[in-house]
Amino acid sequence: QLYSNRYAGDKVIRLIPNTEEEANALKKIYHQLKVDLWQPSSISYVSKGAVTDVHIPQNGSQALLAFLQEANIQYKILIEDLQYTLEKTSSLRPQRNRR
Amino acid sequence: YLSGYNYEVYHSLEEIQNWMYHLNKTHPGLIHVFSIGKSYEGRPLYVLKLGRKSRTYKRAVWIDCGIHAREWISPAFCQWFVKEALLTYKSDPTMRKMLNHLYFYIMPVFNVDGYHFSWTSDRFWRKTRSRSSRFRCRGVDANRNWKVNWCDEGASMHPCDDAYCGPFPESEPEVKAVATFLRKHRKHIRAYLSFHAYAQMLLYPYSYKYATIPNFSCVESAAYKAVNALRSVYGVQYRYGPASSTLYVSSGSSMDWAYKNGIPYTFAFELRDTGHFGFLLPEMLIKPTCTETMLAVKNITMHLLKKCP
Repeated sequence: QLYSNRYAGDKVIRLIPNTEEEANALKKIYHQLKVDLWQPSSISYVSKGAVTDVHIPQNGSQALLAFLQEANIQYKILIEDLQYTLEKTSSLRPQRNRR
Repeated sequence: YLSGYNYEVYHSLEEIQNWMYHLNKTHPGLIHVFSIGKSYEGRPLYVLKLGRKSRTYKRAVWIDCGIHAREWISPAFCQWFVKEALLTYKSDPTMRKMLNHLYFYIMPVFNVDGYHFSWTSDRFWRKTRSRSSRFRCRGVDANRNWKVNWCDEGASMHPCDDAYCGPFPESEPEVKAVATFLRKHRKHIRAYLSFHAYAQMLLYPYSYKYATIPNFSCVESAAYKAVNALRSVYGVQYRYGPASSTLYVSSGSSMDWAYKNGIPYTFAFELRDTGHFGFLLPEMLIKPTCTETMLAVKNITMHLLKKCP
């Protein structure tokens, strides 16, 4: 297993805060949960209307999702299980290689 | 190594270095590999000088890939570019003109320590791997460490942040090495291209402020034609424009520094995709991504050669 399976259960979630209040709330929870921001590169960029893609470890994803649901912030799960996607994309090699 | 090396898979740092050594030996007429310094962890910083060797003066284009470690499609593109250049030099008049009139300085992996770390330990590492005795966190964002409005908006002073600007400008030996090289050769370097992922964008200055560059007309038309050429291959849409308004404001970027230091045409590509795979772009998408980007780069180069002062 790649990277000793460390990404098992991790998710990548896309959020677009609709208001500055939502953006500020997200910044706060991102700091608390120590997320890995895929987009943008810094928490300071999180603002109203800006797309944020956040990689959240397995042990933080429940807390984040619960927070998003309670705050009624729309989100989309881009990657349900990062380890699975990592393994899968590594195996999606061009046909020529498999031959 | 052109037909034996697989350009449609991601390669480790060691594999990329061996590839460069081999090309240096097998293509002496078009390739010269040299080191511009050492990384924080002591690895050589290799650059390929690509182009027909000439005693007469030739201008140059600088291309770097892999400033951010986890953006693996970026070094893959640099390798693809070299491969295409060597393969089509004789058969493609455009490529022949490019390599006859210009030198290309290609740095396939800028952030060698970070790239190696992303292969061996943390796939999503972004920064360099430098340490400070004062802080527990490692690494500096190599695209916030340049001396252009350094550590202002869009960069972080906190060492544990991914956009950490560093203790001072050019604190990172990798940044220092490239900056030194570009300063030394700036009179004949005509364009600077830097490759990142992911967002599907073609960006030009400024990143650090909302303002229009003096040579906007030529830069904007080059970008417009490039994204159209890119889209013509597989229909993939790239946005283009000044980085500050198209992406976000960020200070200390290499693109802005190169522009400020006299390189008149500077661009940053954000390659595929827009979030479906993100940094995990599958290997089967290396070929289409690189093919379309290749066309964009050729377009920019020819536009600058023919249409821009």
